[in-house]
Amino acid sequence: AAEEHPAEIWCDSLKLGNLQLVSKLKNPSDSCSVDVSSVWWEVTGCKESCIITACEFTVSLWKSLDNWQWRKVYTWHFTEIPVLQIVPLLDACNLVCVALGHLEIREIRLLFCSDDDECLKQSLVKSGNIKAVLGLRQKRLVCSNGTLHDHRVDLMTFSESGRSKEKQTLMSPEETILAFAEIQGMQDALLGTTLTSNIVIWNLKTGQLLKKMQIGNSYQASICHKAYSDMGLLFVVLSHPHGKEIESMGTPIFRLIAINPKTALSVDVRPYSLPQGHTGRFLDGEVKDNLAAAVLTSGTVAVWDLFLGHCTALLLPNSDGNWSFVKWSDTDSCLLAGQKNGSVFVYSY
Amino acid sequence: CSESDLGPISLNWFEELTSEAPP
Repeated sequence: AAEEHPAEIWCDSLKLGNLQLVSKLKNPSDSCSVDVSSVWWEVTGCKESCIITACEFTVSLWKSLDNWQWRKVYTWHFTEIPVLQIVPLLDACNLVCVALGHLEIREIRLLFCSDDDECLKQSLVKSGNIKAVLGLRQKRLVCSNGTLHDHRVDLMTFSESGRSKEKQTLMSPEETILAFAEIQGMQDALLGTTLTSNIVIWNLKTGQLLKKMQIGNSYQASICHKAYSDMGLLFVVLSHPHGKEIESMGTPIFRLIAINPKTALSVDVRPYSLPQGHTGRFLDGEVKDNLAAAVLTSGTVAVWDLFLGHCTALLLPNSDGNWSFVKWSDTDSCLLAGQKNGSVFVYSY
Repeated sequence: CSESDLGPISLNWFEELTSEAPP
């Protein structure tokens, strides 16, 4: 049998791979689940890593108990516009942002608790036609909004309590930004990808647009996930939600390219494809350090080790249904995988 | 990746681009 179906045997050994199920959170809400993330929060006087889940009209914070059990401690409610995604502010404590909208983001709200009475609060941070948003370290948030003629890129910095914010405008590349990505280890640099296959770099301290670099037509509508600066080059992880299948290498879900920011020249380094026998396009995903995870249109989650260059784990749809969103926990090597019915599974990697 | 593919590489690219870009 192994000789007849070598690809299937290999895929079987990949299922779960390095992932081990450690716990499950079940949101009893009737509404559709949309996102999950991890966040630092001070609960009963102690700062700890919590899980935050989003349904269409609620966002809930879960505190860890013993033995990988979770208890819901806070729920913020929204009435008019549904939640689209959680926007974590990476190293912030007691602060998290959410993006609300229908198909496109219409509002970004900051969620926090008041110092005095621990009442749940939310404040409107930005409204309008928001195209891309990313939470950064040092309680900063960057978002691009507006159309071609009134395009703006804003950087906001929040105070510890979330009550006030400083706002700075970054120079616009004068085209639609699809996504932002931090450059690991360079807190004053920010990278973005645009609708017309440009990669742009900003200096966040000065607001300057440092470079706009064309990366070719094969990268149409690429989403940047993470960048690393090394030896004078930028290594950028991209996904291609509209990418075409390349027969010789299967379906590349992520791709690593190297760019020389001084000359704007770039080369392909490596595609990250699905194992033989698996198909699907990129739906949702996240890159943390050397690990990339993606939910595919097939309902499967796939994990790649960017250094090893191949898929190291597959989570096939289970009896509850397809996977619909996936995130890495910020504090430990855990994968948070969620389904529309409100189930979030925590896997250690 | 080599200089033949990517052109001259600078370790201080961020500082250099900042000084060259419009304020």
